[in-house]
Amino acid sequence: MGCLFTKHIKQIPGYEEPTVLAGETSFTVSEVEALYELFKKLSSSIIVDGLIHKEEFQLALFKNSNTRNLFADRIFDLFDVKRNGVIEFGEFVRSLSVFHPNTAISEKIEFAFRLYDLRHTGFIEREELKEMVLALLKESDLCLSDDVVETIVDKTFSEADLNGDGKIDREEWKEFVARNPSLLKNMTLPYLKDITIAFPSFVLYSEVEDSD
Amino acid sequence: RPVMMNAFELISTSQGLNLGTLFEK
Repeated sequence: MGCLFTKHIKQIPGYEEPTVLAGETSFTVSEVEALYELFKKLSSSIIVDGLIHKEEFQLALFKNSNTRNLFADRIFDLFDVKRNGVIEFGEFVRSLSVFHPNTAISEKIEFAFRLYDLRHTGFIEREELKEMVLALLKESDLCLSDDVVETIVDKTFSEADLNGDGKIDREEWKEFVARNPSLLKNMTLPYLKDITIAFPSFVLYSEVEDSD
Repeated sequence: RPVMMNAFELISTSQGLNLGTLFEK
């Protein structure tokens, strides 16, 4: 069984079967297939090798392959689970699944924590938070005095660092997010529920009918 | 008043975290 199209895509490095990925994520098989359309577009925008390189990710996010950004770097690093400098299809789908509207809030909380734990210490430290605020200000061409930045960071820490040890641990992060649910709004992409409408071409070739 | 901003709220507005852009044609 299988058509020429299917045989062709199986040769791409890092390709995984949509049925397998759908079983492990919030996506249906059709949605994974539609995501493959998006993945193909992103992974061939500069280097046609079926892998998303950092420059291709930046090009998709900023319309400029040279635009560096702390947060885009962090997202890329988290998507690049194998830490080999590129995002493979399976990594792309599993990571994007965190942003699916149906994914458990606990997964989103954990992903956001890892995103903001810049140095992988298991804590969001004060210096890391300040570094992120400064990066955001620079990105936005906003100018705030160091005193104001310190005050913003201090205030956030006074609310989030419940045990006052100068760093935010996972439990404190969970409590802080529970009190400030809007912090997770960028962890959900409504588009992902309509992905088969946005990228419908693969659906014509779909071998498997979704059961739900 | 900027001093009342939650630092994480501020950060979450980063364009680098707006993955919706990936879906733009």
